[in-house]
Amino acid sequence: MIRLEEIDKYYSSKFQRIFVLKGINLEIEQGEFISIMGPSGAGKSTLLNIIGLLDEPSEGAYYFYDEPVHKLKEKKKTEYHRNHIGFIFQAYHLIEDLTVYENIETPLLYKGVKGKERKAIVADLLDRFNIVAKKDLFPQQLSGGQQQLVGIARAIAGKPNLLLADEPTGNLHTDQGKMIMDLLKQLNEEGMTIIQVTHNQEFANYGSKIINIVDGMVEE
Amino acid sequence: MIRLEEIDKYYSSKFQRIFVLKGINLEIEQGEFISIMGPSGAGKSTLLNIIGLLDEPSEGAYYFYDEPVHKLKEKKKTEYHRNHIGFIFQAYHLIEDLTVYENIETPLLYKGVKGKERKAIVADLLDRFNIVAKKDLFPQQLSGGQQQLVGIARAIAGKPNLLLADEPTGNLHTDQGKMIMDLLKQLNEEGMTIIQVTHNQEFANYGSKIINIVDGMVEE
Ligand SMILES: Nc1ncnc2c1ncn2[C@@H]1O[C@H](COP(=O)(O)OP(=O)(O)OP(=O)(O)O)[C@@H](O)[C@H]1O
Ligand SMILES: Nc1ncnc2c1ncn2[C@@H]1O[C@H](COP(=O)(O)OP(=O)(O)OP(=O)(O)O)[C@@H](O)[C@H]1O
Ligand SMILES: [Mg+2]
Ligand SMILES: [Mg+2]
Repeated sequence: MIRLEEIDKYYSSKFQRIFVLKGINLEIEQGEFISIMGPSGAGKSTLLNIIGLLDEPSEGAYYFYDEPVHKLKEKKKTEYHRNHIGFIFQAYHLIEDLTVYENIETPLLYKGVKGKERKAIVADLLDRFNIVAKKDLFPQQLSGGQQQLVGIARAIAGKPNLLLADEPTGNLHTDQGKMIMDLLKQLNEEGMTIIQVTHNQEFANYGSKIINIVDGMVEE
Repeated sequence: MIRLEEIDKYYSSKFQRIFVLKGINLEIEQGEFISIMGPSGAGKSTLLNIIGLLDEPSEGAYYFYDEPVHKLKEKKKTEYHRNHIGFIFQAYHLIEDLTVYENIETPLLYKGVKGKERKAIVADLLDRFNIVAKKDLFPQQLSGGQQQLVGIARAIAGKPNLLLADEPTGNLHTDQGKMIMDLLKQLNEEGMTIIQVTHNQEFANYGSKIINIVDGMVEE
């Protein structure tokens, strides 16, 4: 489903080229549940952003369902991202002037889901995450963990084929973290391919495979 | 050093009053190292913001060094905050248009520290946290964990009497989290009073006491 070949990502300043990812080769099959770990600054978020079509590699090839997506135009990448991918951001990136309800509903609007079904999906997620009372509030009125839960709900609402989760439990209490991981495990058993970045060893073990990234390279 | 008496914090909407903190009574002595724990939405950040003079209680009294600070004007509170308190924010709140170096240096400028000494303090922190290479970058060019480290460096640069840390290790790898907690322990042994909010049981145990907040109240 996902094939990365010799992916490099660097930033060029006037005097030097800072390599963030070097020679990444990766193959991920449909239905897998992968955990990516590594120190701060290793390049994990950068890698996830490239897989999620939110960022471009500087060199190398990315085949998504065998299609060379690194060659696609911006518009086509955005379409792929919206139709196939759910993304849980490390810094949440909720829309500040939309309510909790509207934030979760957004991917369903893009997918053209009918009003009645949208209502049911959002209501179910608000209930599962115990944030029904917050549905009409705005992101700045929520606690850190509540914002993270809204980010998770938004990412899974559209039942994407591929879920990319960047530190999905960083601001959650251990019980809530477990609740989220059990939910991800269930979604994976129902067919969702999941790639998570996590610093939590216990939660990393929910995946079938752990990939370690150190200094921009996959550690063998 | 810190005495909270019958602190309430609520938000009023047209139909109801949402209580975030109810009847909080707390006494914290100089030199203590306290850990606050509890579920998402419990009111922990809200409590820390009130203690840090960044937010006001709706009811009740707050004595800081025996002074009724809840009665102070905005300007006086800001002065207290800058002279006595270091704050590590759950969402970092770095200044986007200042470099890493300038972000860390900011509290030292407020304290009137001389140029040569400022240079030494910032250089030492960049080195300790292994982010010297990032000193001229801006916050958006850093990884999540790197931003968190800059937030921590900024909070402790001015050697404040009181350090308030809201989830200081949420985005750090376990080893880096331990490095930060060992540093906090050392600062506490040198006299700094520390109150941290954390979801991490292991790191909570670095404190001498754990306070549990559930639904806006201290759990006895
Ligand atoms: N402006 C506001 N209007 C309404 N409710 C608010 C507002 N600001 C905060 N709240 C509510 O206050 C409650 C406590 O928030 P707080 O940020 O203190 O939680 P917390 O214990 O730090 O949680 P976390 O562990 O998730 O960071 C939340 O339920 C939040 O929705
Ligand atoms: N625009 C940029 N210019 C220069 N360096 C950058 C830029 N964007 C990112 N970087 C660097 O890329 C590196 C990797 O960042 P990334 O966010 O992928 O790390 P990470 O592994 O997700 O770390 P964390 O666990 O802290 O979230 C960091 O060292 C960062 O400073
Ligand atoms: Mg990251
Ligand atoms: Mg909080």
